[in-house]
Amino acid sequence: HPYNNHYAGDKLIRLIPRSKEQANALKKIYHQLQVDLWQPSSISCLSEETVTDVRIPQNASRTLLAFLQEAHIQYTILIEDLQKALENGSSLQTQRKRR
Amino acid sequence: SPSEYNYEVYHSLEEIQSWMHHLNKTQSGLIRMFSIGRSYEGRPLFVLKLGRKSRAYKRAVWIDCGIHAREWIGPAFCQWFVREALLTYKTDPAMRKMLNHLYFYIMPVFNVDGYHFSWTHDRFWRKTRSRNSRFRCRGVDANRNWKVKWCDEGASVHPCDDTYCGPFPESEPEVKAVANFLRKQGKRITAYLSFHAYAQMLLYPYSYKYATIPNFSCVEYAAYKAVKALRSVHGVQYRYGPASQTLYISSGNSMDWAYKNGIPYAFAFELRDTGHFGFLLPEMLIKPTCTETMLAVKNITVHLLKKCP
Repeated sequence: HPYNNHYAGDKLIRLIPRSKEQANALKKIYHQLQVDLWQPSSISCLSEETVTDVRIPQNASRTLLAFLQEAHIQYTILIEDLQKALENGSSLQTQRKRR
Repeated sequence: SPSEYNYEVYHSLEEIQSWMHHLNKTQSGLIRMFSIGRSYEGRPLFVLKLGRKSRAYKRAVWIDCGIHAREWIGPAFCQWFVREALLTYKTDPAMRKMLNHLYFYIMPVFNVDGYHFSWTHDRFWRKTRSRNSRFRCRGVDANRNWKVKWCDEGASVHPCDDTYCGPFPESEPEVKAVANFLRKQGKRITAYLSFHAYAQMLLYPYSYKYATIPNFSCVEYAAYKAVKALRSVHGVQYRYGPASQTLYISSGNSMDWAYKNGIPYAFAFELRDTGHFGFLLPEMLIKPTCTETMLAVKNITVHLLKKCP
């Protein structure tokens, strides 16, 4: 597996905070969990109605999802398993070359 | 030859550099490769000068890809652009005009260290790979390190953040090398294009503030036409506008620096997609993404040649 299967179980989640409170809450949890923000590029750009895409490792996803449900922040899972998405996106030629 | 290299897969840094060397040897009528410096880890920073050689004064367009390491579709597009230029120079009047009247300076991989790292270790690495003596974290955001409202809103002072602006402007050798090169070219560079992912947008200045650029009319119309042309290929919608309003405020980026330093037409593309795959755009989408973007770039170039002062 490319990258030693490091991204197995990692998810890409999309959230759109609908209020200032939700945006601030997200900023706080993002800092705590040290998420990888795909968009926007900086936590400081997060505000009401900002589309945020965040990559969350497998071991932290349960914490984040529980938090989102408790805070009534709607989310969509864009990519369920990043490792699978990574492997599916590469041609056999590329995968062979990497090996 | 351009037709033997596979432009529909992502290539490692070594492959891209081999490809550049090969073109330099075999396409010397239209291409010359040169280095503008070295990266933090000592890798050469190669640029391709593309265009019909001429003793007469020719303006130029600068194109860079891969400022952010994980945005692999960027370098894929830069390679595609070169391929299309070489393949269609004789058959496409628009391309012939472009290469006869202008030089194109193409930097397929700006952030060579980061790109290599994203291939070998961390697929989602963004920054350069420079070290910080006081912190364990490495890297600077190469698109926050330019001397234009440096380290203001939208950039971070923390070395561990992905938008870290660096210890000072142009601290990154890659940024310094490109800035020095562009400064040396002076008024010769008429347009600056930078390729990123993902958001499906065509952006122009300013990024660091909410304000209208003086030559808004020409720039905005060029963007409108480019996006319209892009959409005509596969129906993909791109938004366009000033970066601060269309995307978000960010200071210290290359597009704003280019504009502030006298390059009148500065654009940043955020290529496909809008989040379905994000940075993991599958290889099968390289061709449609690059085909539509190619048309947009040709459109901008021809428009600037004809319509803008």
